[in-house]
Amino acid sequence: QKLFLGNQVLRIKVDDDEHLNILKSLENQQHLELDFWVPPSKTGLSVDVRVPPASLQVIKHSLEANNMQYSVMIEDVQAILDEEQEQMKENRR
Amino acid sequence: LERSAKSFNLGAYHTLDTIYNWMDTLKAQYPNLVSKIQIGWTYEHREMYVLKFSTGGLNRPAIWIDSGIHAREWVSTATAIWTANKIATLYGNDASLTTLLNRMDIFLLITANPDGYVFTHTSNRMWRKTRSRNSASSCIGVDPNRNWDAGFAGPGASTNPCSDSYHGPYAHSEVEVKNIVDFVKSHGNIKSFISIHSYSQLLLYPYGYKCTNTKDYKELDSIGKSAASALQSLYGTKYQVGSICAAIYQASGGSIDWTYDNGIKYSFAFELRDTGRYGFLLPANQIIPTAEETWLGLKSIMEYVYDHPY
Repeated sequence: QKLFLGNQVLRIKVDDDEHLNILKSLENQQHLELDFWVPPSKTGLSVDVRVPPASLQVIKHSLEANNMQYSVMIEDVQAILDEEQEQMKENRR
Repeated sequence: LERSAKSFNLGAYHTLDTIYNWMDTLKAQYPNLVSKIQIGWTYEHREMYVLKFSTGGLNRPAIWIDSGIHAREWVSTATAIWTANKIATLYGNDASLTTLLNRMDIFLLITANPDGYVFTHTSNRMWRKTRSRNSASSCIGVDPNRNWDAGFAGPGASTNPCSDSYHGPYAHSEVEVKNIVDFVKSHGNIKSFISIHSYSQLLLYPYGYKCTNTKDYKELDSIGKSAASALQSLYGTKYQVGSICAAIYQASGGSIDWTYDNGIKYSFAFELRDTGRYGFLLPANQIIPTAEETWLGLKSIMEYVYDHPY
């Protein structure tokens, strides 16, 4: 089972076309291994993206440098997955 | 095996095997209403089953509901299970649903992407696509909601096999999609087609592959708004209603665009709720509230379809 230790999901506010273009450019950078849960599509619609720990610093820095507001929607994806697994085990019991 | 559909925990996430076993118990418990139809095999050779709710008749006008075409959207699958149980238990007890089922059939495909669903349970909880292999790439899978023959390979679908929105080598290349297409075509009398996704609280109608309104735009918008209002009445969950292109983004090769272009006027897609900001990881204790409110939206659409034959 693939682990998602330290993966965060960021919710990013998209105020204008410039923000949109920045996110689209990040989306195309495969080495960052970003998983867009809600992809960048239009202004006014927030983007949710799962970011592996190795890319967190780069992404957050890039957002801050471009005055893009974001919040951490999920602090640690693996923690929620562990809880989900535990609940499923409990249910099976 | 579950001994009774009543002992099944509808407020939990389940594996594919458990879901398939539960289908048998539901069928056994409501033999005069529920049947299980195999519509084909998946890429990894798993059965694809659709539950048919019917009180008889031959090739009656029908409503199709599918869920889980994107593997990691677990709450949509869980909602469909709850919905199947609801339909079975309400028949004979709810005037509106009973009337509907006396003239129409309901088809419910609980897991539209069984291989992907199994993969989310065994290997990668974040998996979205099918599990088919690409001859030209080491990356696996196609986005089954970009694989339909509706503006195939147009804007909003990726040509990159490693992308989560890869459209596949050709339209209906994915056997899971082809199975549904063949079933819908051979049935020929499906009047409403509803796909259930998650999350982000949207109720969508065509088009997604182009940003122009359908000729039925006004009617679909009005049906969608009524359904969203019914849904919201239970827990206050707010839905945005609109065409795929207007409400989210241009996305080609989607299921409801294909069904609409193939004559199924009442084609809709739900993006179920995540009011708690969990995304695809909605905790199991939110399954039942999500399903309950979704039912009100589904019922609103189904009643409209019943009242407006075409």
